Amino acid sequence: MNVFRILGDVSHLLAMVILLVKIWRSKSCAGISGKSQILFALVFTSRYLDLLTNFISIYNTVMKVVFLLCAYVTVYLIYGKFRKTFDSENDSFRLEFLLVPVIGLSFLENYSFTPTEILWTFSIYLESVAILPQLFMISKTGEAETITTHYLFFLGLYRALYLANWIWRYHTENFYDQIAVVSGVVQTIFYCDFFYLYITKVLKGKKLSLP
Amino acid sequence: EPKDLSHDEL
Repeated sequence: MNVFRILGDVSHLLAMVILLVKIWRSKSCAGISGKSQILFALVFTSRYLDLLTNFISIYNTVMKVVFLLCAYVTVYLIYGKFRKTFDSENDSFRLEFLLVPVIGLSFLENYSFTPTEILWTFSIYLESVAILPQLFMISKTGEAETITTHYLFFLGLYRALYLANWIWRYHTENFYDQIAVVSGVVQTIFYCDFFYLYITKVLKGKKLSLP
Repeated sequence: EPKDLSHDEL
């Protein structure tokens, strides 16, 4: 464990908490892509199947449970409790355009052709594209609530911190997880234009609106 | 060498 990974996990948790607070307090999931949240729940489900079989540490187990809970509660709030505020018309990204290539690639490019390893690989590839429906929705509506931009900032920051964690682990313990690193780079690249808008607009007190 | 498949990261 290193400081980049801890900060990354905290940033990831913070993002999920910000989203839950936004939905709960505003009693609305306007501007939130339910499809992205479904994909995140799928990412955690397919990645944390070893929750009961492969004990790594208390921290690892607790965080996996918390992440799974946050993901499913968020999906429930969007499609259940506050479904009347769900903007399904603008949440129109075709999930099959993501799932088909990701499933195909996880069968082609993995470390070993076993069910748990293919599911782990699927979760890594899926996570790198899971935010696209959300970014697509913002580009379609042309704007995002400020609290939503904070959610996206910490969500993007988490994987950027993981990139630093992998550099650190490569130099200190010669650890190199190619599938996770390549996917993490792709994932972080998707946030770049958002990061630019966040830093140049939101941090200056303006509302995030796309030209 | 076979990859360490412990996947100790979240």
